[in-house]
Amino acid sequence: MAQSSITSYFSTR
Amino acid sequence: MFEARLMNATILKKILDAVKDLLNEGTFDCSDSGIQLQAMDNSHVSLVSLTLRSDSFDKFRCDRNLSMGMNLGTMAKILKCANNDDTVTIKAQDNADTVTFMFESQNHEKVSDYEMKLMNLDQEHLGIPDTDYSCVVRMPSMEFARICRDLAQFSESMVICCTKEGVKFSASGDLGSANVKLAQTSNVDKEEEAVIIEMQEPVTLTFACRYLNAFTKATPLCNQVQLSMSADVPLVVEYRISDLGHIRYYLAPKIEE
Repeated sequence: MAQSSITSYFSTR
Repeated sequence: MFEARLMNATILKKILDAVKDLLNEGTFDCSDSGIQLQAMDNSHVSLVSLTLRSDSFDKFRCDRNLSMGMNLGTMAKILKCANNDDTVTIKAQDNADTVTFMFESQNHEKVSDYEMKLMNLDQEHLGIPDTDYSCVVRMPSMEFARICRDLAQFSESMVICCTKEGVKFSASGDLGSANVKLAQTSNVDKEEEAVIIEMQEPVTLTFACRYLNAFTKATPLCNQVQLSMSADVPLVVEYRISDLGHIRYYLAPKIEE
């Protein structure tokens, strides 16, 4: 399993 | 001019304990609605979102929106200088480069103030979409902390599987494997001891134990914790902070390589 990044789910405002 | 007062330093100390393992620094955004902090940990795996509502402070004044970048390690050191039952007042002038923490003893005979330099933090703000989660679990926060601590001995990651029967936490590694199943509480005598599951669809997700264990540093803030999960989106671990607000931790799942 690989750790995903939180930035790949939430967009930059 | 910004001024926020709490009659009791304990809650602020607990909030700092709940974030300082994940974050070295953070920007406190202050407006007349309250104080918000949103920051990712250094490796951008988790996000901390803290909301404190202005109407729950004993005094709150914010003439202009203000963003204060603070070193959380330093802030924690300063808060250690307060007694638990001291009144805390956080003060800053508009466009100031410092913030002042003032502690006042209950008998008003000791007043101390600590000034801290503010930092210019170039932090990304993330937009968190409104999500209808497939599973929402409410459970005692101590129980969640215990499970995270126990299962971390077996593996770096933990599988959380939620069905209508209950929620199962599993970890397996070279030493062996561990499974903890919690059924929904049938008879709720004490609300803070209940396990309550609202499920639309069953969900199975894998998360890094290290982050879950860091989130459980918020356990002293609330008797209950809420876990919200949907397939392929970050887990939300939420602790309410009495009537003051909440702290939410978002954790990106582990995915198949």
